[in-house]
Amino acid sequence: MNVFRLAGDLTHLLSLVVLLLKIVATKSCRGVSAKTQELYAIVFVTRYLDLLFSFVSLYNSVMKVVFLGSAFSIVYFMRYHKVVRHTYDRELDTFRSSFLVAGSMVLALLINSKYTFFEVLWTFSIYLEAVAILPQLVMLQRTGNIDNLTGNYVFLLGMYRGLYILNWIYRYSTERRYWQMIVWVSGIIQTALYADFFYYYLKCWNENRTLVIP
Amino acid sequence: AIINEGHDEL
Repeated sequence: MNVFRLAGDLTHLLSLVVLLLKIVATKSCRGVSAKTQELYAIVFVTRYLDLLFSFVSLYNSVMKVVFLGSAFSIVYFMRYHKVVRHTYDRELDTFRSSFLVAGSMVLALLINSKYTFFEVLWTFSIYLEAVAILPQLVMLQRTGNIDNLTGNYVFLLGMYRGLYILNWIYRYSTERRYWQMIVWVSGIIQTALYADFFYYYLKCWNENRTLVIP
Repeated sequence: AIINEGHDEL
């Protein structure tokens, strides 16, 4: 555990708190992509299957349970809550996320470090996480004015990915036998997807106006 | 517990 990894995990946690707060406090999920949230739920389930048979640390296990719980809570609110579900902008959330799932699964079957059931599913979760934000980014472009909480949620998610890259650089330079090419390449692609969003987020923040993605 | 296969990040 290093400071970048811890900061990354806490930023990830904070992003989920911000999103849940927006949904619960405003009773609205306007501008939030249910497709992205469902992809994250799939990512967490397939990656954290190891909760059943492996133990790394209490910290890891608790965080896994928290991430799983928050992902399913968010999906529950957006799809089933009697008030919140009516605020979901279905017509703006049209990204074909099934292609992302299928593509990630094919890639995981082709490129993995061990051809076992759990390892392939874990690899699938890495690939799927890399692209899971795409429906949300497309939806932001279509939404026009984006409220602060939704903008901050995506910003925090991007920050978390950036901090993980610093964590890998730190670990690579301090640990022996630390090498995880699949995670690194996917993570760099994932972070790059936020570049455009970051540009407009910081620009609008600088000019002190609400976030609009042209 | 079985030690995992090197996936120690979240």
